[in-house]
Amino acid sequence: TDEKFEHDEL
Amino acid sequence: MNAFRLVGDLCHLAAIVLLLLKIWKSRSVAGLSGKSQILFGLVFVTRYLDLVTNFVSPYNTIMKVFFLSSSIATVYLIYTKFKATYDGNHDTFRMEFLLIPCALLAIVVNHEFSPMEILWTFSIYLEAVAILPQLFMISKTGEAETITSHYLFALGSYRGLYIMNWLYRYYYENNFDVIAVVAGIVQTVLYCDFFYLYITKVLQGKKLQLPA
Repeated sequence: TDEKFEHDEL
Repeated sequence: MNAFRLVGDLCHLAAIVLLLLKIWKSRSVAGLSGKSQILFGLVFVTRYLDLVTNFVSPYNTIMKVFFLSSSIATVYLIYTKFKATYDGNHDTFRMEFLLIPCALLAIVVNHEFSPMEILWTFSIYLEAVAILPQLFMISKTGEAETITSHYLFALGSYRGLYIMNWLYRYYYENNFDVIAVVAGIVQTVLYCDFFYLYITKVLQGKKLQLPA
C-alpha cells in the first residue's frame, strides 16, 4: 500500500 | 527545499506576475486563454485545500496564498474587468475534455482513496494539461505577444525545474512521488514545441509566429 504522502511541495 | 524547487517556484511566481503585468500595463487580455486561467485557478483551489489544515512552512503558506489569489484575480480580470478585450472566438478548447478525464483518472489512480487526496491528485493531473487551451489558442491565432511568450517560457520552465527537484529528492532524500513526476513530465513535454519556437524566435528578437 502507498504510504500517505505529506504533500510539502507547492 | 532545494535550489531546483526554489528556482522553480520563483519561475512560477514570475510567470504569474508577468501575466498580471501584461494585463495591467496593456489594459488588455488579448491573446490570453481565459479557459487555461480558469483551469489553473481550479488547480490551485483543489490543491491548496489544506492551506489552513496542514502547515508546512511560512514560505509554503505565503506562496499558496499568493498563487490562489493571483490566479483568481487573473480570471476576474479576463472575464470581467477586461472582458471587452477577451478573444473568445479563438479560445474554443473544450475544458470538459480535460476536466472529465483528469477527474476519472484521479479517482482510479491515486495514493489514497480519500477526498483530500483525490482532489490533490486531480489538481496534479489537471495542471499537466491546463496550458492546452492557451497553446491551442496560439496555434489558432498563429502568434503570441512577446510578453505572453515570456509568461509561457517561465511557466514551462517551472515544472521542468521541478523534475530536477524530484531527481534530487529521489537520490538525496529517498522521496519519490510517481504521480507528480509522471504528470510533471507530461506537462513539461507539452511545452517542448513552444520552447523550440521561443528559443529560435523570441530570443532572436522576433515575434512568436507559428508556421502557418
